[in-house]
Formats: sequence, C-alpha cells, structure tokens
Amino acid sequence: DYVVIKALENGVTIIGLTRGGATKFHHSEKLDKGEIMIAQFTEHTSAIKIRGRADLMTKHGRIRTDE
Amino acid sequence: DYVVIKALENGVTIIGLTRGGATKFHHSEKLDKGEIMIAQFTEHTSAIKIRGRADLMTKHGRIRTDE
Amino acid sequence: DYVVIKALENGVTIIGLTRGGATKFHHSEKLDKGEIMIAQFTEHTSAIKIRGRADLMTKHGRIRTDE
Amino acid sequence: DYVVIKALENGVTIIGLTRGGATKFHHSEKLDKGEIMIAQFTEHTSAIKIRGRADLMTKHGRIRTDE
Amino acid sequence: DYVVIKALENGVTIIGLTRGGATKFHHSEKLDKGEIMIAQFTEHTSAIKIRGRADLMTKHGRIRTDE
Amino acid sequence: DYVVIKALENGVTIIGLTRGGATKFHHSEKLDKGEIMIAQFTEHTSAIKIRGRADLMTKHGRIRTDE
Amino acid sequence: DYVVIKALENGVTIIGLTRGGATKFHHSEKLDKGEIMIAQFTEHTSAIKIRGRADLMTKHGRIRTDE
Amino acid sequence: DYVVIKALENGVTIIGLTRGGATKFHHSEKLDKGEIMIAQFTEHTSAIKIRGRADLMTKHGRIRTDE
Amino acid sequence: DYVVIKALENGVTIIGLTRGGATKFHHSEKLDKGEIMIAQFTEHTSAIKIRGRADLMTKHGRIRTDE
Amino acid sequence: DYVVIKALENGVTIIGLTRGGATKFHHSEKLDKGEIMIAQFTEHTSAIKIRGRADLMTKHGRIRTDE
Amino acid sequence: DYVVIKALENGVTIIGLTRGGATKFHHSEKLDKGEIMIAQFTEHTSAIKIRGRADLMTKHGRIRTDE
Ligand SMILES: N[C@@H](Cc1c[nH]c2ccccc12)C(=O)O
Ligand SMILES: N[C@@H](Cc1c[nH]c2ccccc12)C(=O)O
Ligand SMILES: N[C@@H](Cc1c[nH]c2ccccc12)C(=O)O
Ligand SMILES: N[C@@H](Cc1c[nH]c2ccccc12)C(=O)O
Ligand SMILES: N[C@@H](Cc1c[nH]c2ccccc12)C(=O)O
Ligand SMILES: N[C@@H](Cc1c[nH]c2ccccc12)C(=O)O
Ligand SMILES: N[C@@H](Cc1c[nH]c2ccccc12)C(=O)O
Ligand SMILES: N[C@@H](Cc1c[nH]c2ccccc12)C(=O)O
Ligand SMILES: N[C@@H](Cc1c[nH]c2ccccc12)C(=O)O
Ligand SMILES: N[C@@H](Cc1c[nH]c2ccccc12)C(=O)O
Ligand SMILES: N[C@@H](Cc1c[nH]c2ccccc12)C(=O)O
Repeated sequence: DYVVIKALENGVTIIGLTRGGATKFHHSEKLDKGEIMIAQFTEHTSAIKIRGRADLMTKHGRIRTDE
Repeated sequence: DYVVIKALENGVTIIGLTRGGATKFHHSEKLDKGEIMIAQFTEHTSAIKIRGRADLMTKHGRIRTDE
Repeated sequence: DYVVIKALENGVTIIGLTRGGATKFHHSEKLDKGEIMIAQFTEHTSAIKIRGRADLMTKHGRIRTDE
Repeated sequence: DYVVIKALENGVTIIGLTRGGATKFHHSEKLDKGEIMIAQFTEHTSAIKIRGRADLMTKHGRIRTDE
Repeated sequence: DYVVIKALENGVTIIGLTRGGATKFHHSEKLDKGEIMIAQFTEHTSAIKIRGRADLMTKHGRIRTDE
Repeated sequence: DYVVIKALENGVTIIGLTRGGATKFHHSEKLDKGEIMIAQFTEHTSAIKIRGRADLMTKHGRIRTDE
Repeated sequence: DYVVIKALENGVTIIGLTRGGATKFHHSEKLDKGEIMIAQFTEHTSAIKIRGRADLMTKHGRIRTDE
Repeated sequence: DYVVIKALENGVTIIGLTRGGATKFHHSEKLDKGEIMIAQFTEHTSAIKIRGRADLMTKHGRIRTDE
Repeated sequence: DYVVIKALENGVTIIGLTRGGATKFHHSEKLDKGEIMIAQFTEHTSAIKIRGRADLMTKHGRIRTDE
Repeated sequence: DYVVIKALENGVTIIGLTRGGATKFHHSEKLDKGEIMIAQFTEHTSAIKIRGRADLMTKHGRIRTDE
Repeated sequence: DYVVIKALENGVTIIGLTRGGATKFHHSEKLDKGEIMIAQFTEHTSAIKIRGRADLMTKHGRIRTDE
C-alpha cells in the first residue's frame, strides 16, 4: 500500500525507517511547498515519519500535521 | 497493515513490541508535536504501544489518547 | 488482524493467551490511563483478555468494558 | 476470524470445543463482570460456547445472551 | 465461516452432519436457554441442523426458528 | 459457501445432488416445521433441491418456496 | 458461484451444458411448482439453461422468465 | 464470472467466441422467448455475442439489446 | 475482467490489440445495430478499440462513443 | 487493471511507456473523435500518457484532459 | 496499483524514485498542460514525486498540488 503526502510549506521531510530488527533512518526526502510524494511501504521501508506542515492521505483517512 | 499516529504534544512515544514467544520493547520512537508516524506491523513488530497525547487512525476507526 | 485498546484508568491489563492445545497466559501488559495498545493475533497469541476499564475497537465494532 | 465477548456478570464461561472428528471441551475460561475476551477460531478450536450473561460481537452482528 | 446460534429455550439441539459421501450425525450439542454456540464449518462438518427454539445469525442474515 | 433453509411445515426435503459427470440424489434430509438446516456446497454436493414449504436465505437474497 | 431457481409452474427444466470444446446437454432437472434448485457452476457445468416459468436469483440480480 | 441472458423473442442467438490467437464461433445456442441462459467465461470462451431481442445482466449492470 | 459493448448502429467495429512487446490488431469483430459483444481481456488481448456508435459498460462506469 | 479513454477530438494519442529500468515510449495509438480505447497495464506497459482532448475513466474516478 | 496525474500547467514533472536500499531518481517525465499520466508502482518505482501544478487521483482520494 501507499500514502500520499503534500507539503504545505518548504522543507517538509519524509523519512523512511528501516524494516527489520533495527529501526534507523535510511532516507530523508525534502519536499517544498505544493510538492507531493506518493510513497509505498516496501522491503526496505516499514515505517514513515513526517516532519513539517503537511497534508496526509491514507486508507484510514486524511489528516494534517498542523490542525 | 499500518496505523497512523500524530503527536499532539512533544515527547510522544511509539513503542514496537517484539513478535514471538517473548514480548519486549525493541524500539521506541519519539515524536514531537505535529509529527506523524505511519507504522506497519512487521516480522519484528506484532504490537504497538503509544504513550502521550496522540491522535490514532486505524482501519477500525479514529481515537485520541486524551479525550 | 489487530485490535485497539485504550486504557481509561491506571493498571489496565492486556493478557495474551497461548495458541495451541493448551491455553495459558504468556504475557500480561500493563496500561496506564490514556495509553493505547494496538495488538495483533499471532503465531503465539490466539486469544486476548482485558481486565480494567478500557475502550476496545475491533473490526466488529467498538465497546467499553465498563458501560 | 475472532469474536468479542464481554461478561455482564461474574462467572461467565467461554468454552473452546475441539476441532476434529470428536467434539469435546478443551478449555474453559472464566470471565468476571466487565472483562472482555477476544477469541479466534484456531487449529484447536472450531466451536465456542458461552454460558452466563454476556454481550457478543461477531461479523454477523451483535447479540446478548440474556435479552 | 461460522454461524451464531442462541438458544431461546432449554434443550435446543445443534447437530453436526458429516462431510463426505455419507451424511450422518457426528455430534449433537445441547444448549439451554440463553446459551450461545458459535460454530464453524470444518473438515468434519459440512451441514448443521438446529432443533428447538433458537435465534440464528449468519452472513445471509438473521432468522428465528419459531417466528 | 452455504445456504440456510428453514422448514415452514413438516416433511420438507433437502436433497443433495452429486458433483461430477452424473447428477443423482446422494442424500435426502427431512426437516420438520421450525427446523433449520445450514448446508454447504462440497466436494460431493454441487446442487441442492428443496421440496415443501420453506424459507431460503442465500447470498443472492431471501426467498420462500410458497409465496 | 451458484444460482437460485424457483419453479413458478410444473415442469420447469433446468439444463446443465457441458464445459469444454463441445457444448451439449449433460443433465436436465425437472422442477414442479414451488420447488427450488440451488445450482453451482462446476468442472462439468459452465452454462445453465432454464425453460418454463421461473424466478432466478443470481449475483447480478433477480429476474423472472415470464415478466 | 458469468452473465445472464433472457430472450425477449424467439430465435435469440448466444454465440461463444474462441479463446486464443484465433477468434471463431465455436458454439451458437438458440433461445426462444422467455428462456434464460446463464453462461460463464471459460477455457474455451473468452467473448460472447448476442443477436436478437434480449435482456442482459452482468456485473457492470443491466442492458437490453433493443431499447 | 470483461467489458460489454452494444452497437447503436450497423458496422460498429470491436478491435482486439495484441498483448506483448508489439501492438497490432489481431481481430476485428463487426456488430450490427442492437448486437452486444461481451469481451474479456485475455492472454492475446490487452487492449480493445471501439469504432462507431456504441454503448460501453465497464467496471469504471458506462459511456457512449457519440454523446 | 484497465482504463477507458474516449477521444473528444481527432488525433488523440495514447502512449504506452515501458515497464523496467528504462522508461521509453513503446507504442503510440491514435484515436479519432468518438473512438474509445480500453487499455490494460501489462508486462510491457506500466505507465500510460494521454495527449489531446479526452475523457478518462479509471477506478479512481473520471476526469477530462481539457476541463 | 496506479495513480492518475493531470498537468494543470506546462512543465509538470513526474519523478520515479527507485525501489531498494537506495532512493534515487530513475526517471523524470515532463507533462504539458492538459496531459495526463497514469503511472503504476513497479519493480523499479516505489515512490513518485510531483512538481508543478497538478491534479492527482489515487485510491485515497483526489488532491491538487496548488489549492
Ligand atoms: N524496524 C521496525 C520498524 C517499525 C515498523 N513498525 C513499527 C512500530 C513501532 C516501532 C518500530 C516499527 C520493524 O520493521 O518492525
Ligand atoms: N510477542 C507477542 C506480542 C503480542 C501480540 N499481540 C499480543 C496480545 C497480548 C499480549 C502480547 C501480544 C506475540 O507476538 O504474540
Ligand atoms: N489455545 C487455544 C486458545 C483459544 C483460542 N480461541 C479460544 C476460544 C475458547 C477457548 C480457548 C481459545 C487455541 O489456540 O485454540
Ligand atoms: N469437532 C467438530 C466441532 C464442530 C464445529 N462445528 C460444529 C457444528 C456442529 C457440531 C459440531 C461442530 C468439528 O471440528 O467439526
Ligand atoms: N455429506 C454431505 C453433507 C451435505 C452438505 N451439504 C448438503 C446439502 C444437501 C444434502 C447433504 C449435504 C456433503 O459433505 O456434501
Ligand atoms: N453433476 C452436476 C450437478 C450440477 C451442478 N450444477 C448444475 C446445473 C444444471 C444441471 C446439473 C448441475 C455437476 O456437478 O456439474
Ligand atoms: N462448452 C462451452 C459452454 C459455454 C460456456 N459459456 C458459453 C457462452 C456461449 C456459448 C457456449 C458457452 C464452454 O465451456 O466454454
Ligand atoms: N480470441 C480472442 C477473443 C477475444 C476476447 N476478447 C476480445 C476483444 C476483442 C477482439 C477479440 C477478443 C482472445 O481470446 O483474446
Ligand atoms: N502490446 C501492448 C498493448 C497495450 C496494452 N495497454 C496499452 C497502453 C498503451 C499502449 C499500448 C498498450 C501491451 O501488451 O502492453
Ligand atoms: N519504467 C518505469 C515506468 C514507470 C512506471 N511508473 C512510473 C512513475 C514515475 C516514473 C516512471 C514510471 C517502471 O516500470 O517503473
Ligand atoms: N528506496 C525506497 C523508496 C521509498 C519508498 N517509500 C519510501 C518512504 C520514505 C522514504 C523512501 C521511500 C524503498 O524502496 O523503500
């Protein structure tokens, strides 16, 4: 499955956390205002962290980081 | 499947509990206010515990820790 | 599948019962007021028991232990 | 799949019946008032019997033993 | 899949009929008033017969033997 | 999948027809008024015939033989 | 999958057509008024023909031969 | 999957077209007014053509050839 | 999956395009007014083209070529 | 899965982009006004591009290139 | 699964990010105003980034980059 993240400001960070016995950051994607990232869960990514003002759409509903 | 957790205050803790015959904490992720973690259940994580004021979205509905 | 349990008081107990020919308690997790546990059924856990005041969300609906 | 049973009085009994050519009681779990058991069907349990005042939630709907 | 049967009187009988080339009764479970049986279809049971006043819940809907 | 048949009179007949190149009656179950049979399709049964006044519930809806 | 056919007159005919490179009638079941046949598609039957006044229920909806 | 075709006049033709690199008519079934054919897609049939006045029910909805 | 095409004029053309590294027409079926073709996607057909006035029903909805 | 494209003008172009490590155009289908193409994703096609005035229907909804 | 992107201005960029331990851009597709790209997640693409004014449709809903 995938999630949809839209940056509502510059410098929003989308972090992929490693799948497995350890939990580390393996990638950090910067989004500027108005950019959208559509990201899957994968063999390498089993958790995702979002920093900054963003709009998130998942199968469980829609939520904003700031409201 | 995955769940969506949004921190409503600083220092919210998302704990992954081990899958298997034993149940221990294998990872503890700190979230500051407004940060979101989208976390799957995995080969290593079969239960998740949330401490602190947070908004949780799962396939069974939405719930807040504090209300 | 998983269930969502929110503790409405301190000292709520979430017990995992063993899968297999025998039925014993293999783990007992304490939750304090406002803490949430999201727990899967697993190779080791085929039944879950809840003691104390709690709010439970499952695919069959939502129910409280106390009302 | 699993079912959700909430005890409405003390001494509610949740009985697991054996899967296979024979049908016997392999486990009997006591629930006191307000306790909840979430129980799967398993390799060992293909039928479940409930004695006492209880509230049952399954995928076919919700029903009480007493009403 | 499973069905839910609630006895509305004493002495309700839930009969399991054998899967296979022959069709015989392999088990007969007695339920007293207010008792509930949640029964799966299994390797051994491919038909179920209900005698007595009962409330039945299945995926096709709910029906009573007496109304 | 299974179907639910409730007898509305005595002597309702539920007939199992054989799966395979031939189509013969392999079993005939008698139901008296108020009795319910819940019957699966199986390795041996690929068609079911109902004689007598009955109420039938299937995944395509509910129908009575007599109305 | 299966279909439900209720005869609205005597002598309704339910014909099974062969699966395979050839299309022939392999079975013809007679239904009298008020009788119901619940018939699957099988290894041997890939088409079904209905002659006479009947009420048909399938996953695509309900239809009568005569209206 | 299957489709349901009801003939609204005599001489309706249901044609099965071959699955494979070639597309030819392998069978042509005649339906008289009020007859119903319930036809699957199969190893041999990957397209179906209908000639004459008929009522068609499929998973995408219902349509008549003549309106 | 399959689609349903009803010709609204004579000489409607249903073209099957080849599956694979090349994309060529492998079959062209003519439909006259009122004829219906129900066509699957197959090992040989991964795209379908419609020329002429027609009514199309698919799982994404219904559309006419001419409106 | 497949998508449905209806050309609203002459010379609409439906381009198939290659699946794999490289992303190139492998086919370009021209549609004239009123023609419909129903196109699957395949072993060879993992993205589709549409140029020109067209009406698109997918499982996520319907959209026009020009409005 | 796939997503639908419609460019609302010239020079919209659809970037495919690599699946695997590393996260790099493997392809960048330019869309001009009114062009639509329907893009799958694949063996090579596990995240997609959108730059520029665009309308996005996914299974979680519809969103624009600019509003
Ligand atoms: N490495 C962890 C990452 C993770 C996924 N879900 C989590 C929930 C809580 C804590 C960590 C995680 C795992 O694959 O299981
Ligand atoms: N180690 C346990 C963790 C667990 C999952 N669900 C639970 C419910 C109750 C108690 C413990 C658990 C297991 O994998 O099964
Ligand atoms: N050990 C039992 C636990 C259990 C699951 N569901 C139950 C219902 C009733 C009683 C016991 C159980 C089993 O795996 O089957
Ligand atoms: N031993 C039986 C238990 C059972 C399941 N469903 C039933 C229905 C009726 C009677 C008995 C049963 C079986 O596994 O099949
Ligand atoms: N022995 C039969 C039992 C049965 C199941 N469904 C039925 C319907 C009608 C008659 C008998 C049956 C079988 O396994 O097939
Ligand atoms: N022996 C037949 C029984 C049958 C199933 N569905 C039918 C429909 C029509 C006639 C016969 C049948 C078969 O297995 O295929
Ligand atoms: N023998 C044919 C029967 C059939 C099924 N669906 C059809 C549609 C049209 C004509 C014939 C058929 C087959 O198995 O394919
Ligand atoms: N022989 C063709 C039949 C066919 C199915 N769907 C079609 C659509 C258009 C033209 C032909 C077809 C095939 O199996 O693929
Ligand atoms: N030969 C192409 C046919 C095709 C399917 N979908 C398409 C979309 C666009 C262009 C061509 C196609 C393929 O199998 O992939
Ligand atoms: N060759 C690419 C095509 C592609 C699919 N989805 C995409 C999204 C963005 C960019 C390219 C693509 C792939 O198979 O993965
Ligand atoms: N290479 C990464 C790309 C990725 C997918 N989802 C992500 C979420 C966050 C960061 C990176 C990613 C992976 O396949 O897992």
